[in-house]
Amino acid sequence: MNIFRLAGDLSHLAAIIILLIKIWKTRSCAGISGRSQVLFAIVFITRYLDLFTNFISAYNTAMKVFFLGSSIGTVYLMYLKFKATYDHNHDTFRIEFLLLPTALLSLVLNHEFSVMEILWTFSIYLESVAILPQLFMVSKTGEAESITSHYLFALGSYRGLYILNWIYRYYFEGFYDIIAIVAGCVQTILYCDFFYLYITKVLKGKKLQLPA
Amino acid sequence: NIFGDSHDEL
Repeated sequence: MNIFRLAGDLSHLAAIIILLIKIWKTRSCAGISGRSQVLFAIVFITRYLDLFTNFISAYNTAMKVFFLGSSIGTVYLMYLKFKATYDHNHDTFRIEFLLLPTALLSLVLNHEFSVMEILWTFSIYLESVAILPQLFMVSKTGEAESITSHYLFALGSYRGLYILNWIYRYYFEGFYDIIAIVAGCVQTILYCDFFYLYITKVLKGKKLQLPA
Repeated sequence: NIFGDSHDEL
């Protein structure tokens, strides 16, 4: 464990908590893409199947349980409890265009052709594009509530911090995982235009408005 | 472990 990875995990934790607070406090999931949340739930389920077979640390297990529970809980809140506030009309990104290519790629490009490893690889590839429906929805509505933009900033920062973790681990531990690194870079790059808008607008107290 | 080598990152 290193400071970059811990900061990344905490940023990820913060993002999920911010989202839950937004939905619970406003009792609405307006502006949130349910499709992205479904993809995140799939990411965690396929990645954390080793929850019971492979103990790494109490921290690792606790975070996996929280990420699994909160992502499934968020899908429940969006599609059942606060279903009436879910914005179907703007959440239209075709997620099959994300699921199929990542599934095929995980069968072709992986570290080991075993069930667990292919599911882990699929989860890594899927996570790198899972935010696209959300970013697409923000571009369609042309704006986002400030709490939603804080959620996106924390979520985008988490994998950016992981890139620093991978640099650290390469130089100090001689460890690197090219699949996680490439996917992590793609994932972080997808947030770049949002990061620009967030830093130039939201941090100045303005609302996140995309140029129409 | 029994399910192939482990990934220690979240």
